[in-house]
Amino acid sequence: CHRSRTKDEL
Amino acid sequence: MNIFRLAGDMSHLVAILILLLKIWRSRSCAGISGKSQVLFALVFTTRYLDLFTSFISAYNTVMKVVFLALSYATVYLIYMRFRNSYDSENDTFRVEFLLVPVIGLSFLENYSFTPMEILWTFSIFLESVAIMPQLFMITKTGEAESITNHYLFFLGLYRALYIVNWVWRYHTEGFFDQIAVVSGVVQTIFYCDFFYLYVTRVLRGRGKMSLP
Repeated sequence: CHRSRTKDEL
Repeated sequence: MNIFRLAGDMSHLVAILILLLKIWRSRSCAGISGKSQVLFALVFTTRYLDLFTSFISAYNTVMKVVFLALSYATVYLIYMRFRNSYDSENDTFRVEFLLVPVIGLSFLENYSFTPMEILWTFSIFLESVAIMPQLFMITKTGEAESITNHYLFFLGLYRALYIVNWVWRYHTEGFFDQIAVVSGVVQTIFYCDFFYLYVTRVLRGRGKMSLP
């Protein structure tokens, strides 16, 4: 599945 | 950052503050599930491990520190400061029934098999079920104080606003975080029956509300 981008969400 | 995510973070902060101030001012944690609060502290701990390794923005760092501090302060008040008012007879949800599947799933379904990524995935899955002990406790005690209902309302609202944020980000920047979205939808669904009761009962000033 998608590799999540930088974790910019809390 | 978009208005939906900012509103979601603020709603989350309001929820945590409502609970903390309620316990502090009433000097009692009756009706509050300590297990859920421990699970939330665990969610923040496993999710914010990158607090010192990656800097996103001042807002991001400040909010992570605030959420960690407030969640541990809440756990401290429940299990240490006001432990004699902790209702352990009614806070009996078996958290191992949550932790085992969540741990298993985070090893199976993740973006990469690295400690940071697995812990982040664990925190996402755990957050979606962390409120279960609290909801279970309310069904067991038969009712929740209105302040607890406001806490649950803002806590449920926060992830619902995040879902709107994900729709917005998908259409504006093609951002899509499958694990977070699926888990966030599940989490919000758990609040649906509560939302219905909250709107039909609590907002009509009936104060006490009992989940079915």
